[in-house]
Amino acid sequence: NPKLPQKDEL
Amino acid sequence: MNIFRLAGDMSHLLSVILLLLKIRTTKSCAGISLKTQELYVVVFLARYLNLFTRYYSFYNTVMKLVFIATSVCIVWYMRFHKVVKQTYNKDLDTFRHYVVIPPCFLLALLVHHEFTVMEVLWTFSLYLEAVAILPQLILLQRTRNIDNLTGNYIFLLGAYRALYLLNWIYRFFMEKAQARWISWISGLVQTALYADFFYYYIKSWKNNEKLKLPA
Repeated sequence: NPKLPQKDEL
Repeated sequence: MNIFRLAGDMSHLLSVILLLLKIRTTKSCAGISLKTQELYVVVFLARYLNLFTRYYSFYNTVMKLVFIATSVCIVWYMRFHKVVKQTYNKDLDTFRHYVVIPPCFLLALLVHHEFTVMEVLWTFSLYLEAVAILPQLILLQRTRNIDNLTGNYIFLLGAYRALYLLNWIYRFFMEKAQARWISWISGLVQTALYADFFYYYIKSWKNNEKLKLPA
């Protein structure tokens, strides 16, 4: 869902 | 991806490669805290669970696998390699690291973005990583002569999260990314723990003298 920060980081 | 995050990831990657090289070439892990290395294995396993559920990019997947593999490999060397394990400062590396795991997990159960298994474990990994360096910093104060490779390893490890702080600032203003309080505060605490190490590391580098932390 949009409110969760992206987990595209390590 | 922005330059700060790339620099941060490269600094992190370089730190683990440097540590592996030190252990493999000198066949010694003197001055390295096994406790910190084991905490890092827990951090990576808890954080990279989404390795199997979400594909972001080739880079993201490869880096996760590299961090998990290198951290497990380092613990293996320090625990089981017949020559290396003899050089482990068992009597100096006395921080009871299992003490920090339950509080971090409990905090993750209380403070998180969403109450799901993945999200709580991800949050737990952030809190744990913030304090994972403590055993290593304590061991450093007890180690008389810190070799250059170890000093550089810790500097790069500290620099990676400091660069991530810049990355979060960049993303917040440039990409209008939403507030990531949990990442920000954990990252600030983590970087703050390196403050005095950074001070003595830069001082020893400027005066071209041996790195020494006051006991």
